[in-house]
Amino acid sequence: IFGGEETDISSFPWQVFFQNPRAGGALIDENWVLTAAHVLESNSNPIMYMGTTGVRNVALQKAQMLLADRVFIHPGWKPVGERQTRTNFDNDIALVRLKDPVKLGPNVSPICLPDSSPDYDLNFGTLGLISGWGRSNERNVVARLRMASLPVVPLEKCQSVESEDPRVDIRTFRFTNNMICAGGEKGSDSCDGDSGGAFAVQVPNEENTKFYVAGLVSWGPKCGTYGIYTKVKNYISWIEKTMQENRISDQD
Amino acid sequence: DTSMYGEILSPNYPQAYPNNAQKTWNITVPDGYGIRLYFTHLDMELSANCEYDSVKIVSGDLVEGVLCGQKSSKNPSSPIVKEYHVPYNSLQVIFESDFSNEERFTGFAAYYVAVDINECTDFEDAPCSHFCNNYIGGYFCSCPPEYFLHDDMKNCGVNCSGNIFTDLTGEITSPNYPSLYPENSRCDYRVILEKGFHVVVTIKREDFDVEAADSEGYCPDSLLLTAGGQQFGPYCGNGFPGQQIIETKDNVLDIIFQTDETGQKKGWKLRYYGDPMPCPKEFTANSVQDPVKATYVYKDTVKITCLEGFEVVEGKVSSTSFYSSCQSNGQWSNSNLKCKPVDCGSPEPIKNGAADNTEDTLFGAVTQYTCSEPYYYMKTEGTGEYRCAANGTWVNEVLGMELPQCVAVCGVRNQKSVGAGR
Repeated sequence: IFGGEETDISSFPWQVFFQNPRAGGALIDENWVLTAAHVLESNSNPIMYMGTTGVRNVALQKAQMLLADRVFIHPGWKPVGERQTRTNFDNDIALVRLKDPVKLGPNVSPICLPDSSPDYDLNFGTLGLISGWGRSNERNVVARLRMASLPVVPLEKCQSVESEDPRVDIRTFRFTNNMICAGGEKGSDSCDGDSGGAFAVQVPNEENTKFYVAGLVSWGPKCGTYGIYTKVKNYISWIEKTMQENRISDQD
Repeated sequence: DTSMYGEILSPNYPQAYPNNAQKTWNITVPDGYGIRLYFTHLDMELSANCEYDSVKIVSGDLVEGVLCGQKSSKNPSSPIVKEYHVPYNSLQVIFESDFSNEERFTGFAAYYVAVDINECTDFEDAPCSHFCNNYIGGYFCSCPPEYFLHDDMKNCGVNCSGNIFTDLTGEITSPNYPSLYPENSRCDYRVILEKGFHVVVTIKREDFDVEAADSEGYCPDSLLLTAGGQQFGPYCGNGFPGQQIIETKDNVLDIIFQTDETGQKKGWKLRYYGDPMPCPKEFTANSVQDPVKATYVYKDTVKITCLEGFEVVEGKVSSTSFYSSCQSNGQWSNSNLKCKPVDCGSPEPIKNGAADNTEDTLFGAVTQYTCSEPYYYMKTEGTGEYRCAANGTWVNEVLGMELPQCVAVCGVRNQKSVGAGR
């Protein structure tokens, strides 16, 4: 997380820590974690943790460990060859079904899902919260959870940023309606290691403050500028169908 | 020893009999005969009342005659001077002479023969109840048609035993009713009904006329009814003296009608019917019966339906109704079955929630489901309140039998307060 600050896990109780490779995810149900597809490409059997602000070994020993039972990568996610550089992050979304339900508590609870109503359409300027243990301004490896608040901006903003790697031409990347661009304020941005984490937006028309996962940290041209987030609203049907068809019944 | 005839001569006959002599002759002829004793010669001392010398003829305790003095036949063609006829088969001839016989007396000569007696007519009491037939040396009794001779060979009676009645209703009369019933009879009748029915007898006063009781109240002819240890009667007289309706407590009734040799009347007529055994009107609580009747009797069947919220449990099967039948012993079948409150059992547990009442689980009980707050909330509609319904399930007003669902509260940040410390 660039441009953000340290925070306590209790402020982001849905935050899931993927140990290796380091990434994030969002708890959406006692038995399901939502994350980015590219997170699971290199590890389809991730070990995850929840309920901890710190992620040093000592802290992880006290955290709640989550084991994956099965992984569901969106069918629209296109694999690429090992030597190829990915430029298409369309449908960067995946679900992880857990072996055992998580035990909820003050530091472990799910984030809400959007529904298909227009209320959940994101307007430019809508603020979202991002969190994770990804690279920060000062550190490549972060030990304690960080967060930042950033606005939704037009996708063109993301398209206009020059890539961090000069060999990479941002214009070769695929931009779709399944993506949200956010950032550009005070250098707040997600970065490597934050992938899969939630772009949490306040639930509209709700008397009590609640947050839903509007986006998932997906990719970006350069940390500290703008980031692209998978637009979760576009995948609600797939998420619900996948969860329904693959839920573990009480008798299993 | 018996003989058909004999001769009796005074001592020393035909010479003078001695003084102070006494001799007894016991005459016996075979049974069925009488004795004809006749004297052909009599020459004895005459005295007043024959107190000096005499010959006495005794039959049992009866002195048939005492002879003394001289007698001669008045019939020239017959030598008999004195004759006796006794309708018995034994006789005694007793001769006595005293101490003084100044003259010579030759005594007597007597002869006896057995003669047939007519038992049918010779005695005051007729030996047979109906027909008497005399023959030489005896007699025999006989009976009219439909009568039979009893073992005593003298009395005739009617065969009126072994009559069994099994119909639920019937009529029974004495033999020949309303004509005279037979004498010397013992008639027995039996009513046997199916268990579960009691015999009820009705006798009209005018349907009863039996020889009246004697001065001591004893009925020479009598009607006696017995059932299940109860005895009714004996009854006799003109007009039925007992209750016109006799309700026994048994399904078997014995009727005995006895008659002696005299005093026949028209007899009696009775009707009977089987009264079904009643069963109690009380049934298990919390139920309704169909049909509802003032009385229930044997073979009645009733459907017992439990009120709402109650059920009958037999083993692992429960139902809301059952049938009972009034049995022959006056008890209902299935009387062990009771309508008990429906038990919904412990409320089903739910994930991430609980029911507050798991002990009171009978019909009408209420349990409240709540979710484990603050991390879960009740997703389903309704208040979470479930009531134990009549069908044995916990039911919610909105969800019915569907259980509530507790789902995780989402999107809530539990921000720690910063506090004053730096």
